[in-house]
Amino acid sequence: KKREINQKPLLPDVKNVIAVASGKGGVGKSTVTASLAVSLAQMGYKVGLLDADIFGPSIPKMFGTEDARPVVEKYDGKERIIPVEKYGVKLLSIGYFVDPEDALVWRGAMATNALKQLLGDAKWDDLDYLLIDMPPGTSDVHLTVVQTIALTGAVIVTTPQEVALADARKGISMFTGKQVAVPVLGLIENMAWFTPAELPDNKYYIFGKDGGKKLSEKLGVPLLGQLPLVQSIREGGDDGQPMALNKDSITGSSF
Amino acid sequence: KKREINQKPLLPDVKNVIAVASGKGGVGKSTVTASLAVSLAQMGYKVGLLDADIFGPSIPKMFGTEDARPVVEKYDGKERIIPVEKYGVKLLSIGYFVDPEDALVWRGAMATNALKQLLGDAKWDDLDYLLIDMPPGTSDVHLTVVQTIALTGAVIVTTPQEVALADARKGISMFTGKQVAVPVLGLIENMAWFTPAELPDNKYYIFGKDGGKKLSEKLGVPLLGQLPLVQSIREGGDDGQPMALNKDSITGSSF
Ligand SMILES: Nc1ncnc2c1ncn2[C@@H]1O[C@H](COP(=O)(O)OP(=O)(O)O)[C@@H](O)[C@H]1O
Ligand SMILES: Nc1ncnc2c1ncn2[C@@H]1O[C@H](COP(=O)(O)OP(=O)(O)O)[C@@H](O)[C@H]1O
Repeated sequence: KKREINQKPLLPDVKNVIAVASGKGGVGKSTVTASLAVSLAQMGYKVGLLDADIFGPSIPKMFGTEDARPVVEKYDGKERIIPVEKYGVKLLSIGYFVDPEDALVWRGAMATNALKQLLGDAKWDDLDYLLIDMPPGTSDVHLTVVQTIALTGAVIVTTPQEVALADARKGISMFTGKQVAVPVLGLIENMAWFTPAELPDNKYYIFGKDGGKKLSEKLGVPLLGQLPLVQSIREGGDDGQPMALNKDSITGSSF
Repeated sequence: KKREINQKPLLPDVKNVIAVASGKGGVGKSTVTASLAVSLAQMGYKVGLLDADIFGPSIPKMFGTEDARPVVEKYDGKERIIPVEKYGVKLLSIGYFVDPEDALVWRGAMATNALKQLLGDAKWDDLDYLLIDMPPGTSDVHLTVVQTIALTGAVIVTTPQEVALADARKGISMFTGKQVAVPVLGLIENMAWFTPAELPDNKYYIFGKDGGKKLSEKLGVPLLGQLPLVQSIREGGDDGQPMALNKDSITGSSF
């Protein structure tokens, strides 16, 4: 599908730009974006990942690249930022440009300027997919992303409980609203249940049961999958090894 | 301890103003703030709770007051917003003034104006404690809160995993930095372990073990407690019944 480019030629060589959003923080949006990116790269696609979560950039840590420092090179007289590469994915994040201990206490306008630089000055080259890991909420950064790039679509990540679904609804209404009008490609329900190793047949619905599934049915948005709460997924996030979605698993195949 | 009021007479009748922050979203900050407020009210204190999470206000739902609409009354010729009251706690949130399905796609400046109104125009009266449930991140709203109110201190909520601790460090560095200089009263480690009903002696450290405890020791900040992942805590959040911290439990008593 050819992306309809209005006056936004910002990423001419990128076939699909997909925003991964959640409304609520801590539902596993960065974890899912990292897994999605690695899975697409393993399938042979050219993939980029932009961490737009300016105030809590987790992507550098999730790919084990916290110490990487992107270089800047001149091409055709213009300074371009060269993304970091790991597991076949091109990565950029504000996290590569600031000290992890420092809080970036920026007003919205500074955050959006930083983001525009990561979008406009980066040398992404040809990509089949550019995934954008959005920050929680629906504010400056969201407006900037949707106003400067022609998005192919958005994927929404939620957990099954009511408070998360309420924020997922806000996230969906932001994309589908008249101000923005970006198609929602699907919903992922994360932390859907927990199965202890000692009780492989038990499912503990700590955060509720099928909340994401019910929301996707209600809003007529495809449910891309339900991911259980698995300790090794969290460990992979802390150790810089995103879990590639297993093609045979229900989530892997739906992607 | 008398709060030192510089030019900020905004809340003259409030003895202590405590910001509850986390840096990362989804770690249980609103849940802990709600429990803390209810526990303090049960001990006989006069308590207020301001939900400053403009983009994802969960407090109305967590107190079962989504349908409440605060009234505005004139006092001494000035319009004042009367907080909602439930479980002995005075509540205000942007969530009471907008439709839950609508995403508030505001730039930072609009968000801070809305917050200033909730702070300045509200009729809180005499309070022993005003808890402020901060949004995730470290941006406009944070700067506005710390610049317009003399905070007594901040409480930081985190979960044990590395990505959450990294954001908790940022949250702490924002409060202790020279720009702000607010004392951090303590750290709460939430979702510290999960114990299935069928295996009461097992602790599953899904998100890691003692991460918050180690961070509190490293930074010399008191650990106020470790809260396990308990399904009924999540159910209370969805059903509008915050769990009062049991005085005998380790967390209850440390508060
Ligand atoms: N399915 C899962 N099982 C176990 N841990 C998970 C899962 N999904 C996410 N996590 C963990 O939960 C935490 C929050 O996830 P993260 O991707 O940072 O959320 P967000 O980007 O929405 O803030 C991380 O520590 C991550 O490793
Ligand atoms: N100790 C806990 N046990 C079980 N669920 C919890 C616990 N703490 C928080 N939760 C649930 O986790 C979700 C996120 O908590 P919330 O307070 O909204 O986090 P934040 O304010 O940091 O975004 C909510 O659904 C809440 O009910």
